[in-house]
Amino acid sequence: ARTNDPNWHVFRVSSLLPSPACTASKATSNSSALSVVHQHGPCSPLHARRGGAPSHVEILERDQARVNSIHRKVAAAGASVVDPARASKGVSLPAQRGISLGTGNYIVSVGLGTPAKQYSVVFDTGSDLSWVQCTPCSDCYQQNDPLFDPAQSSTYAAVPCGAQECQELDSGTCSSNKCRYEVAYGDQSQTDGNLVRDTLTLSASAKLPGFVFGCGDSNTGLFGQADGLFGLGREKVSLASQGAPNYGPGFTYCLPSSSSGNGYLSLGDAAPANAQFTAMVTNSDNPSFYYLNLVGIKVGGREIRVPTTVFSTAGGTVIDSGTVITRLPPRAYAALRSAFARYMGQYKKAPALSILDTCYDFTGHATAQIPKVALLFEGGATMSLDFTGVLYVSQVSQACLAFASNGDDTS
Amino acid sequence: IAILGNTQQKTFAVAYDVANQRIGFGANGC
Repeated sequence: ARTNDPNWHVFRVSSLLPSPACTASKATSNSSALSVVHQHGPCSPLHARRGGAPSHVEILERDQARVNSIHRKVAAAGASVVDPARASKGVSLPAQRGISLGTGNYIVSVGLGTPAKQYSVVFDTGSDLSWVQCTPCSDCYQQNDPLFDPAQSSTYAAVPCGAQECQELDSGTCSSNKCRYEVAYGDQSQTDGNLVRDTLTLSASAKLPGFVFGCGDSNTGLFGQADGLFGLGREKVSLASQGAPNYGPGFTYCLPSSSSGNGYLSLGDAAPANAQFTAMVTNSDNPSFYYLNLVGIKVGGREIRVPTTVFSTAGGTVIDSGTVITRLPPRAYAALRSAFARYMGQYKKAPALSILDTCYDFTGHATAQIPKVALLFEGGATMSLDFTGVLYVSQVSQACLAFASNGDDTS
Repeated sequence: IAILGNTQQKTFAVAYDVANQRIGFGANGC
């Protein structure tokens, strides 16, 4: 066993699956931080009422839908010329403006209104506008908590049509001097409602008066039982941007290693002392997304052989809280898979799991070992992944390398 | 484009340092 080898993870096979009970201890970084839990885990307030968590195959299929929609959005933003040959064949870009929700994996609990009432919302770095379902509602799905009721809040106000926030909204329209918003996600989910403002309570000591968000009165789609969604994208309306004057620009989150643990989301927090940094890249065609430059990958302490142009010509890398599995350019993924498999020869191979094609059966092993995988970013930042970031485990007999290829990038 | 998904981000404190236009990764963040 390579217990002391810094290039290997050695772990008990029994620890691969999450505990069925919530084992979270307080993981927040300070008093204004929100607790982050997995939407379908035992710590989630949505857990008890849910109609059954999605299967691993469903999670991965929805993940692929989110990835496809990110690619479509990027392609649509970059497309300046319509290819007449494609157009004549009836090929067209999708009309959806947003990206698919995926499985909305992580949720936070926030307070809205005065007095504050708590709502469990998905947090998403891939979109900007925050919203909750509101009453009166013409078309709302069933959610975890009672709907947000503007009449019960002394600090609620509608955003008038002439307000800057309304005019800056991509989808803002005016109706009876109310600013109407619409967000259409890439999986056909949609929310429509009034743009409003009210006090957002992050903790007893951290409030954000006048927080602008959507008060959804017509909401359909794959929102599960979440009370809404909070966007942490880069545009002005996002929670990250609105919180900047109070807490400073930026935010930090930590996602727990297991769905039975918890992490945190903290606005404006200083970076941890041990953080390694890489440049945050802006793409004006896709101003919501946080781009960075991935330049290499190490497996078992050795950098895999991939020309740096494979990453640089791939269009960059987006970091996304709502995509489950990291997608790599095909040549990079092929090299990663090959290197990983070379180290895993002692284990029985297992069938593929949806988009994950490199899987192992750890049945009969008390402990197991896998090579460490590290992502290398421009500027020298190295992210040596936790072992829960290397394997996606559906069961002990099917633990898969948690990466996938972007497929045919000429398609 | 490549996408850095949330599985790989687990246990890292991921800091979006907007003021300095950089993203940081702190191991063992939670």
